[in-house]
Amino acid sequence: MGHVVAIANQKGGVGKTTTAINLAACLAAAGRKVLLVDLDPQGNATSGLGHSNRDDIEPTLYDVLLNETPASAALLDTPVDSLKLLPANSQLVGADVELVELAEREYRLRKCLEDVRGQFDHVFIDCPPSLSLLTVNGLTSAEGVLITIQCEYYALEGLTSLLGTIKQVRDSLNSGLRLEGVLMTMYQHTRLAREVVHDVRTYLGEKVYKTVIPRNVSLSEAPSFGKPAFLYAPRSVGAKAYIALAKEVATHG
Amino acid sequence: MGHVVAIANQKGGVGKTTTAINLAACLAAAGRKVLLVDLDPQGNATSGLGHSNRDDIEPTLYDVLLNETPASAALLDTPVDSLKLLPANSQLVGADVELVELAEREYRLRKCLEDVRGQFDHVFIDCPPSLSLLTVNGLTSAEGVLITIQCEYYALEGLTSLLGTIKQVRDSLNSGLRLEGVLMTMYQHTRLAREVVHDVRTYLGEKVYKTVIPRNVSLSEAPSFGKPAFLYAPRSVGAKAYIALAKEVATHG
Ligand SMILES: Nc1ncnc2c1ncn2[C@@H]1O[C@H](COP(=O)(O)OP(=O)(O)OP(=O)(O)O)[C@@H](O)[C@H]1O
Ligand SMILES: Nc1ncnc2c1ncn2[C@@H]1O[C@H](COP(=O)(O)OP(=O)(O)OP(=O)(O)O)[C@@H](O)[C@H]1O
Ligand SMILES: [Mg+2]
Ligand SMILES: [Mg+2]
Repeated sequence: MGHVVAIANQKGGVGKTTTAINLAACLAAAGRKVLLVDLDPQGNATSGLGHSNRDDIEPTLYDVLLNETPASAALLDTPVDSLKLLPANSQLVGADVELVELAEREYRLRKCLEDVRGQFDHVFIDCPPSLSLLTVNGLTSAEGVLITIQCEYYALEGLTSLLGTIKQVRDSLNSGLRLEGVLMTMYQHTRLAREVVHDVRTYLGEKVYKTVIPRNVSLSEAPSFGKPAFLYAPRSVGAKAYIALAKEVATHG
Repeated sequence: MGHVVAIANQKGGVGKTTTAINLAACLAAAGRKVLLVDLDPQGNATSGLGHSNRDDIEPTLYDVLLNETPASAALLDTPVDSLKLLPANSQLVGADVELVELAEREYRLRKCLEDVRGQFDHVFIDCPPSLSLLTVNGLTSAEGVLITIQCEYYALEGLTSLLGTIKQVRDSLNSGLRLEGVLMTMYQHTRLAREVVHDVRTYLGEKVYKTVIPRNVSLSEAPSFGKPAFLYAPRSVGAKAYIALAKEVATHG
């Protein structure tokens, strides 16, 4: 059964999608079967993997959650052979309100993924920047949460409330949910970034990946070519950092 | 009556809060009476202006929206004399769901601000990174929307859907809503950033402010000291860019 990990942080722009795409792609390139679920109405993971015509895609995750479409019918190919994508587009904006009226609304995604989970070694869920019902669905579907933290002050500030939310979901909705790991992103050689990394390592110790992702322009250019960094700029520091992270995640189990 | 501007973009981490704090503070320092409303449960504008004890603050915007507290009773001082803050903390996370059941739920904030609007020349609303009911409340309270766009691919991609949302709000909820302006943020000298600025200027012309905010570490350090950039690092490129923006906004009218 595929190991399901939600990539989450309600703080915006902290590298969730960049990590979801590049970690999933590197594990797939190493021979694992991987599914990436785009749970964000912005659809950045969908366009970052080459499907920039998002509003023409049918079916999407919206149809899987709300129109009884089986997840297997919505899977798309990506530039990496053994990486599949469950795409999203702006239709998903409506899901937060429409899910509210359904029975077991927090478990909708978890139920839908049962259809495909067995076909993959890893399932990653790219969450939107909020603590909405969509994100709660991501957290109840997962066994682990991977938190990406930008090496900035506001990102550090939000960590305690995020850990609190994860505990609430574990206590009330998904007792198997644990912290998969914490990834420091967009690291640059400033006093602030060094302090943030130091504070997070002191607070969370072993849970923080040894790999730190540096700020690297190839990582922000790659999505405009619809490719993960290791295909767009294989010798870049950014691509190498995500390859190292994939090795660390694969050995963690 | 104070001119109300919502600072919005559902893409996360694109400089909404940094712009809200620094633009509001520079206009206040120039003698205008300014109110900053923190509409984000993350409470970054609240801590960025020195109130890092957010969870101890009472009342907050949550009480104004849902517990009949008058807005005037929730205003806090900031490091700039004629800048006041309507604070937020994580209690606001519940507001999205709780507002759904209220009558005229989209106009709740607009009604609450009527109590204080007359005391200010400018009211800025810092929106969260989503198109939730809270953000809709921000858009129905405002006369103008200031969109901040990070000079990156994903930020550009989200622009069309954001403009679509603004039009929907104008057509159905707030006929006076118009585009106040578009601000390019975190500019660095890369091909990607130059292309994004060029594309946005081609698409939106005059609506794009001449001032472009560069990526500058002083802007990300200032919030950890609870001060706007012009107080923390007055000679920094970041502080100077926001002073130039404030002049441009003040002359636009
Ligand atoms: N290590 C990095 N170096 C340089 N740029 C990066 C890096 N990681 C991400 N970026 C860029 O920074 C921006 C924010 O990253 P990303 O979109 O992955 O964050 P996110 O947390 O998914 O955002 P959101 O909260 O909107 O979902 C993007 O434009 C991305 O290309
Ligand atoms: N021009 C800049 N130069 C350097 N850092 C910046 C700049 N503008 C913002 N930052 C930093 O980038 C991060 C994102 O900015 P900010 O929090 O203002 O964005 P936001 O759009 O309000 O995010 P959210 O979507 O989470 O509300 C913050 O850590 C901030 O300090
Ligand atoms: Mg994302
Ligand atoms: Mg913000």
